[in-house]
Amino acid sequence: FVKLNNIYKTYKMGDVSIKALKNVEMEIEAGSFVSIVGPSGSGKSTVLNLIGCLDQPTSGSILIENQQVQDLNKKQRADFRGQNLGFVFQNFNLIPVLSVYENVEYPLLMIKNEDSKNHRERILSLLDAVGVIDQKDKRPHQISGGQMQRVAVARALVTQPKIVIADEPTANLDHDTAFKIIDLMKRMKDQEKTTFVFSTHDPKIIGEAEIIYTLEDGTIQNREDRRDN
Amino acid sequence: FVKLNNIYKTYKMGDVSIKALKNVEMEIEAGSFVSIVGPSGSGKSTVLNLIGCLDQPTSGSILIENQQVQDLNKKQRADFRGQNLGFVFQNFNLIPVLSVYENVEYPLLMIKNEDSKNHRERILSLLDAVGVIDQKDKRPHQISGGQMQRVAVARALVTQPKIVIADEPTANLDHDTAFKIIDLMKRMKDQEKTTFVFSTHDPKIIGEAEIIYTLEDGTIQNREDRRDN
Ligand SMILES: Nc1ncnc2c1ncn2[C@@H]1O[C@H](COP(=O)(O)OP(=O)(O)OP(=O)(O)O)[C@@H](O)[C@H]1O
Ligand SMILES: Nc1ncnc2c1ncn2[C@@H]1O[C@H](COP(=O)(O)OP(=O)(O)OP(=O)(O)O)[C@@H](O)[C@H]1O
Ligand SMILES: [Mg+2]
Ligand SMILES: [Mg+2]
Repeated sequence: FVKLNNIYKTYKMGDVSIKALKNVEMEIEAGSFVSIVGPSGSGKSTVLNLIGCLDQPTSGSILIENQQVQDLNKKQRADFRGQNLGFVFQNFNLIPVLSVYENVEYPLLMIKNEDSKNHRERILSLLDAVGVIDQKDKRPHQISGGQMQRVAVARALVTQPKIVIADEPTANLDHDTAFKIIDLMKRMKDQEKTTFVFSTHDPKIIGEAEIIYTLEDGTIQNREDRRDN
Repeated sequence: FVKLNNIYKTYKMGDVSIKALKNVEMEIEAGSFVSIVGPSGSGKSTVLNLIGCLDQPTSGSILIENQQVQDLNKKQRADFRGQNLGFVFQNFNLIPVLSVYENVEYPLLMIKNEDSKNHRERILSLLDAVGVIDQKDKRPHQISGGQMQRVAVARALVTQPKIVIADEPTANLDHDTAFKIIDLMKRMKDQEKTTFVFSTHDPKIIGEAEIIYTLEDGTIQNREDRRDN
């Protein structure tokens, strides 16, 4: 469950103030499939970084799974992320010195209370599901852009987080591969009740969402609930 | 004018050989608008890197503007690129310590024989054409993913190169912004006779191409010439 209340995000550059988000309100039920759409520069990554606890709002509150997260300190936010969230970055952010397999394994090593018996099986099964199992021993610079993107998706899912935040997760993928990823996410939603919040520019991916928030110039223009159709 | 003859690109990883490109043949006329399509991992970036002289084939020849480029050494390739080519990278590759303006200016500083009187005007006009002029004094980490992509496009065009190679140049852009970029490229093609070779997953961008090469698993499956329609 995610609730954004009266969210403002302002960047100060010298005397200039850039209002990236203004009075953003969002309510996301557990287990839903939510898409955030809007032009380049409208604030989608900024919203996702706030939900993902990678950034703090200038003002306003963010409730995630009954935890107010806007006032957590850096260490508390890192712990909260490790326990609850998975994040697919717009620029993937893979670790260059680790192999594809090790990149996906990494979040599992960060959670202390998980027993590691089933880890290998889970990692291999995710790599296979996103279609990069043949690349598992390569390093990020030895694979294609779309392969990197899929490794980033697998990494976000490996800890079976409550909420997955994905910033344009299919931007570098062809139609068929993109749908493979979307189907994987929907399977996790159905089986694990994972909540998915993702931004995308792709109309066919937007078409898969239950709820669509439209952003423009930092404000929410529209919220569409398609579940009644 | 670009001609790829019997191109092979093989990556050696221990005892394993990965044939990323097999017997690729391509012929691109000056001033044409060529799209390379195919699934993630099929070899598009590899082909573009070869045309862009950022990489060398394992075997085969590459003729660009009457210059055989496959046997040029590193320095010769860098000079050839600076004089003739513009490249939009799949991951943008902006220089973090330079502002948006300075990133676009950079290739102009690398060409020694250009007089710099009109540079500022050209840079500002390109920044405006791709829609990022308000971001010109920011650094790459202070702008959105799609804004970075557009800065990368502006940078590839600023030296008015003979050939522009663009690796998924609209992946991070919404529909309207993507078409702004495509229209800018078509204007340059018409006015400057620039050749454009780009990869994309986006059907509506593919629809703008005159010639479409389809790649699959490292080999060319099809070449479609749509100019007779
Ligand atoms: N340095 C390398 N070493 C080993 N394999 C590589 C290397 N670089 C690329 N490859 C492999 O070559 C194949 C083609 O890669 P390429 O980046 O050209 O694909 P692409 O068509 O651009 O894919 P995408 O649409 O995902 O960007 C991929 O399977 C990739 O893993
Ligand atoms: N650190 C920063 N300092 C100043 N401005 C910033 C900073 N980060 C982002 N911005 C600005 O905030 C606005 C929103 O950025 P954001 O990355 O959220 O857009 P977006 O909707 O994700 O765009 P895209 O579709 O291009 O990825 C942009 O205009 C951007 O330039
Ligand atoms: Mg973004
Ligand atoms: Mg590629």
